[in-house]
Amino acid sequence: SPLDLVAYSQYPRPAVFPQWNSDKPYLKDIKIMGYSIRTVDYRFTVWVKFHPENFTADFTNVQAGELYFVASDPLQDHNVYNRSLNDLKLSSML
Amino acid sequence: ADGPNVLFVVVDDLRPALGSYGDDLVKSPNIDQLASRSVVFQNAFAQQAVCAPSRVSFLTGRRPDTTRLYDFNSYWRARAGNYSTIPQYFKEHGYVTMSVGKVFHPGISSNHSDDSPYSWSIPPFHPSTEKYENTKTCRGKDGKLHANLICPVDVADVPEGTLPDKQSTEEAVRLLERMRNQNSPFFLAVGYHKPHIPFRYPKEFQKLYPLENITLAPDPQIPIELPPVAYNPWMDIRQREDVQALNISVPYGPIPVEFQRKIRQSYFASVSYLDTQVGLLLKALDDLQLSNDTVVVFTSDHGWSLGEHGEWAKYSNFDVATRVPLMFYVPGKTAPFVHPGEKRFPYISPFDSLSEVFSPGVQATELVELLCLFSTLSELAGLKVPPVCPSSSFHIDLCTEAPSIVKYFNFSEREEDGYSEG
Repeated sequence: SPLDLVAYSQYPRPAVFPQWNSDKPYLKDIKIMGYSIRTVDYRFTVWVKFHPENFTADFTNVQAGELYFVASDPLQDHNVYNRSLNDLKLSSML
Repeated sequence: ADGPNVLFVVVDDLRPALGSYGDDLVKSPNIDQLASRSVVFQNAFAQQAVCAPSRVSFLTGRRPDTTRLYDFNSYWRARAGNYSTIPQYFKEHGYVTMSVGKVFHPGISSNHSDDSPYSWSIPPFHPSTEKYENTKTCRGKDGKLHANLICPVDVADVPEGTLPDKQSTEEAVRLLERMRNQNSPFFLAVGYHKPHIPFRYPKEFQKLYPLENITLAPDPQIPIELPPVAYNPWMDIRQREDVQALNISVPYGPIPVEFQRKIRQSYFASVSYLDTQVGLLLKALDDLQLSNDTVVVFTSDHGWSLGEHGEWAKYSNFDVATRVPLMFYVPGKTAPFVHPGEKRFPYISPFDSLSEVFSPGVQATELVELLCLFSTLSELAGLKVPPVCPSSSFHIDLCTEAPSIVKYFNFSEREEDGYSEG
């Protein structure tokens, strides 16, 4: 299954900009969740609006994104998300 | 139950800074020896790079969105669902299950009981010296004691004259001795504390890593195109006395280069100290003639950024924060059975410069998640593999969100071991 070849991770944030509780926000303070999918080729992350009261993420409300390609950028230093927004493949992921 | 025993070793904040993962600097001969007799997953990832959510996730086989634990402040059975855990499943199938050290994150997230009695047959063990980890036990240049980040200690000089991971090893060995002649198989989980901060380790390990040999992260700058929300300001290390003294600006201020070297030196020294504890534990398994009957799994709750992207913590989605070591030793499968008189895991001192260089073991490059541990260990133990969860599984007590990865072990492609056949 193609899903066998993907690893997911996620990380919560209280705000768009770093602040004192960005590392370990309490549930009630979580406003954004960063969801990542990884394949052997890339890591793609969207930071989306999160509602802690009902544990839901709004994938139509994307605050920021990251996209790194393993072959050209193994250390994940060059986020090409914004440059790739018009790319057909990225659009289909979103 | 008549399956093999399981020794589950989970480390705190260990990225794959190990010889068996290609790190030339780090001295980890005992873990490398285990790797050489194991299947080693090169691309294994945690589901969230912080302790409690990650541990609850892999111990229940559910993602954080299903455990509804993203912080440290709730118990999944109360908030999300009455999900079974790996040890609970083994316990219900006739295993004696035991917890030593930090397996579950302590506190509310495991009901202040490490999920006892659901998960464990006997009360979990915690080292008595855990309580000193964040206290002032680091001797400064002024001769006084401080709560530093970098904290090499003279073990004879610290409270109770020992350290938490040493106590955990001793207790785990005691339990192995007790289980040796029992009729029931055991599931022993051992959770080591290091290399989690503070870097409080026996000072002799610092000598393994002369400062002049310590390199910096290859990409110590915060990437220009990194969205601010993706950056973590590593607040916990800023609270340590030695870091506070550096007056680093929040949130982006860089750590002075020489101190970066010291952090990396002490992280690596902590890994080598951890390696000795793992070595002593595996030696005991050998000495008690249990290495032919015990599956060993070794992993970590998540990684840690050692300066990459200007970060010094977990708390992110970067690979350095989420990638973990993951290896499985399956006697008779990943390595031949041990013949009488042979040793599978002799202890190796990291101070022995002539120590053997191990082959890296069987490498598996498939992308896998820590979530797979539940189904994988069940399969390896010969238990029925829990079903894969439907898309919503809050009402289902027993299922997992990731399939077993035993299919990647490629057992069928290996040579049959004559001794095991016999």
